[in-house]
Amino acid sequence: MLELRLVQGSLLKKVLEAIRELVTDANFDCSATGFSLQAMDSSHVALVALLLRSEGFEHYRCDRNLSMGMNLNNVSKMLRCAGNNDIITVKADDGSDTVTFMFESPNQDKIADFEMKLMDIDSEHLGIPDAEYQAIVRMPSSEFARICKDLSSIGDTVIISVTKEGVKFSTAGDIGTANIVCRQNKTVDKPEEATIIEMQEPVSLTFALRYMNSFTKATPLSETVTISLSSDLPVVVEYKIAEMGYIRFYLAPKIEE
Amino acid sequence: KQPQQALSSFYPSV
Repeated sequence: MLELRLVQGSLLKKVLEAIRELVTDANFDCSATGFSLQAMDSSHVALVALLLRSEGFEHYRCDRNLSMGMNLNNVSKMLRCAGNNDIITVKADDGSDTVTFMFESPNQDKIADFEMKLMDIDSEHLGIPDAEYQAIVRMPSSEFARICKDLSSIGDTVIISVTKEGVKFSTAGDIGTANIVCRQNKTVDKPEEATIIEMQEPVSLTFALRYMNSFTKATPLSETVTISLSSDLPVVVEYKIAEMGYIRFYLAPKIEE
Repeated sequence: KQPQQALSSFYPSV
């Protein structure tokens, strides 16, 4: 028996919108720890890892570990029927081949339930160890989204370089080149507007902009984004989900020529 | 075009 009640239902809607462009089908794993997902895109270049900790739910019951295979476009279709202020409850019985999404309006005058068929998904799970990164950049998520969008109108790849001077995003294409430098800036009115660079050593890596743009679909989930870079590792683009967990995107770099 | 690496060359399958 599984029953997860989330008063801030819009959060689940945003999570789905954040990942459904990257991944088509995925297994949602439920355990005592929380509601999680790990899935790769079809070309196995990018990976999304989601964690919503059990403490973040108003009610969390998970009698035994459960993995539920879902088509994310179908989940999104269901969740789009929930109002932005609705309370969402996810329910499943042991051994059932369906999951139920229940939507309650804030004043309880409308209750809807949507039952969705589950599917068997044979997905590969990768073991991602904790790592020390050469550089970690924290910046406003809207700024990062803007940079990725702007650069993708010029080129297909972005070179992210971190030095003492700041973080530089560069691209080149048929029509020309572009460089955007963001300097460390801690003197802002609100902490979420700061750009903070923690650098152990300079690093420069090249990534496909198509994936970076896809990651920025998570922007509504968090005011800030953290980009962790090391020369021999995939980049980690993390959006913290307030008091609940995170959504992390991993992207393998392009091979330098 | 620069070649793209796969995630499996960094992380093991578990």
